[in-house]
Amino acid sequence: NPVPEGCSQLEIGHTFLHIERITQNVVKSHIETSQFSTEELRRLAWTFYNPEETHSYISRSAETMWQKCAVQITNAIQYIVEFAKRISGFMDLCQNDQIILLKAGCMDVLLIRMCRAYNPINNTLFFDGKFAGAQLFKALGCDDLVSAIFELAKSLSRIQMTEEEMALFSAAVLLSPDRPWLTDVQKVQKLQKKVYVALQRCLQNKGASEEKLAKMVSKLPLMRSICNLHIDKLEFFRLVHPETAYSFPPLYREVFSS
Amino acid sequence: KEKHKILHQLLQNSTSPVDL
Repeated sequence: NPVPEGCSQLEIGHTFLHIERITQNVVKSHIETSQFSTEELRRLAWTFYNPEETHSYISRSAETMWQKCAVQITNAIQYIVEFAKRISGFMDLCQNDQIILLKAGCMDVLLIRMCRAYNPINNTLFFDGKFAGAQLFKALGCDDLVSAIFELAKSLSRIQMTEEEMALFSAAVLLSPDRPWLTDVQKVQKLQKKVYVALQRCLQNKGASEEKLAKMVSKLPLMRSICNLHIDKLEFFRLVHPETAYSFPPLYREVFSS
Repeated sequence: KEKHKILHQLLQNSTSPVDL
């Protein structure tokens, strides 16, 4: 690319190095904090719940199944908090903003990470040690939420993001400056911009089309609607089964409380 | 702070579930 006016080769070199460092940091953080490695998931790709096991999940009470899912989500969130902590610049934000970004964005990151654990051949997701179809979650009483999650997993897996792209996309979504109540919007904006530049650079290097980033970004509204639907379902569950909801892991209750 | 006690702790902890 031609050198922009007023910009020396040295400055461009610095910028390039800076972007390279961001990419390395975010990708390393993503890999270190992935609950399951790609190799592990590949090895388990053909471990499914058999019909008897599926039936036993289906016949559980809504309360038992909600509890089970809350625990699984909580485990995943702990890894996402660690991912955030390892992203350069995240810990330089004030703790109020760190919490706001995590509360608003950890479900988005979880949904992006989920496509690593999705098998498009038989439309199953890795859950509690094996791959499960949507019907396994019947007892939750949230068919619309479950089918929206499977739909998203399918469409995200079609994009075929590399681990690098997934890492940078997760970080960019987590660092969304439009989350309400942030104290230092500009600081978050700056961080997100850098990550997006790194993502663009990464896509260019791999010879990916311009469309790929657009496809990734186009999934954000569906992700946001899934997050909202999850909160609605949780609110309803809390009304019907307040005691069970109170026994959910404290981190889950903290992250998804209004 | 009380409302987000666990998140505060996780953010301040140097050991994480990843390291354990």
